[in-house]
Amino acid sequence: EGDETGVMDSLMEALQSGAAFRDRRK
Amino acid sequence: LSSQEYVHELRSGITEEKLLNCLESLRVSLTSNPVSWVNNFGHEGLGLLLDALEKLLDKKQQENIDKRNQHKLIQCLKAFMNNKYGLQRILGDERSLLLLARAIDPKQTNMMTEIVKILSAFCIIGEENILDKILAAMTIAAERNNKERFAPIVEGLENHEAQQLQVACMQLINALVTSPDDLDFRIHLRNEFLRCGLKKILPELKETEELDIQLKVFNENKEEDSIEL
Repeated sequence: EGDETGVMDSLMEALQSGAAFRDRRK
Repeated sequence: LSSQEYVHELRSGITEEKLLNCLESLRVSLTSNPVSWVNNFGHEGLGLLLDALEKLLDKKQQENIDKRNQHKLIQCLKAFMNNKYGLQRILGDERSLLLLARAIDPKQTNMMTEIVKILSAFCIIGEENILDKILAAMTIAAERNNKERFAPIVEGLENHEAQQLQVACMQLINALVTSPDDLDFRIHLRNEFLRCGLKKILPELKETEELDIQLKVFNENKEEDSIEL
């Protein structure tokens, strides 16, 4: 189950750092 | 308490003060127990959490305890959806997005920060039609308040006393504006935010260091869209 948790935390971290947006336009 | 005991508590119509204790305890349980526990709770529990949130949102005059319960419910929902099962359950329940959008209140800065972060995360999970669903929820919520759909987000950005809220609002703007594959739609959403007051406050936002990353993302995407156009 370990890899299924923290989904929202990961998404929020990616948004906060801007990484989520760098990945989007590729 | 077991997951079923929480379900029983939530269903039993407990007083506001007891509800607050129950929700805080539930938040901890949802955070610390295995996904199977969250799964067991979710069968009936998610509907009960949404019922409770809807009931509070429908209240004409909210007392302080109601506001605290509402914030705690948002935290429980966040803990519930912090795994693939919970996230899919929330996204599959059409009431969830609408209630989250309705709970956006620039006067309750901490709660709004959490909701706006949740909605931003939904935008980037790659779920089909999620952008349309979020925009529809924001539109319906705004219509209830006779406001423009992006007005509460811009209002949150204007609150220089709450920098975390400002960062979260700018994240949501970026998440929404960069979502569509269609260039015209991206430009349309960006212009809607700019018309709604973002253009006016952008110069003063540059003074806030915490917003550097999100403002850079906003400007870079705007630039790229201009070139593409």
